[in-house]
Amino acid sequence: MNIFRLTGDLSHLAAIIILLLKIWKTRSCAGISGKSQILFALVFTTRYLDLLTSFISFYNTIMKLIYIGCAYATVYLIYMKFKATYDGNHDSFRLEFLVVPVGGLACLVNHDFSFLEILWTFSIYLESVAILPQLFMISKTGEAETITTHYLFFLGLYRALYLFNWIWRFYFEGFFDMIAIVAGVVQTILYCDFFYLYVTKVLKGKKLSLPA
Amino acid sequence: DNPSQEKDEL
Repeated sequence: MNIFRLTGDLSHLAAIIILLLKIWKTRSCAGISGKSQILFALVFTTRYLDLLTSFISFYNTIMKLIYIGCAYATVYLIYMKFKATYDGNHDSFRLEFLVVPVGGLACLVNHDFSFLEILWTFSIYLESVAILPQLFMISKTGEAETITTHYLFFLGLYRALYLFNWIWRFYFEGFFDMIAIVAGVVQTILYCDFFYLYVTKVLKGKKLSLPA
Repeated sequence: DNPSQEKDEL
């Protein structure tokens, strides 16, 4: 555990909590892509199946349970409790276009052709693109609520911090996992355009809206 | 080393 890894995890946790609180407090999931949230629930489920097979640490177990629990709570709020506020018309990204190729890639490029390892690899690849339905939705509507942009900022920051964590681990522990690193780089790059808008607009007190 | 044995990251 190093400072980048810890702050990365906390940033990820902050993103998840911000989104849950936003939906709960406003009693609305307007502007939120339910499809991205389904993908994140799928990511956590397929990655954390090792909760059943191995114990790593108390921290590891608790965080995994929180992430999974929050992911399903978010999906529940969007598709059940506050379904009436869900903007399905603008959330039109086709999930199979992500899940099928990612599943194929996970079967082809992995560390070990075993059930849990392929699911882990699938979750890593899927996480790197899971935000696309949300970004697609924002590009369709042309705007995002400020609180939604805070959510996206912390979600992107988390993977960027993990990149520093991997650099740290490579130098000080000789550890590197090429699958996680490549997927993490892709994931972070997908947020770059958003980071730019966040810094130039949202942090200056303006609402995030895209030029028509 | 086998990365699949060291899944301590989240």
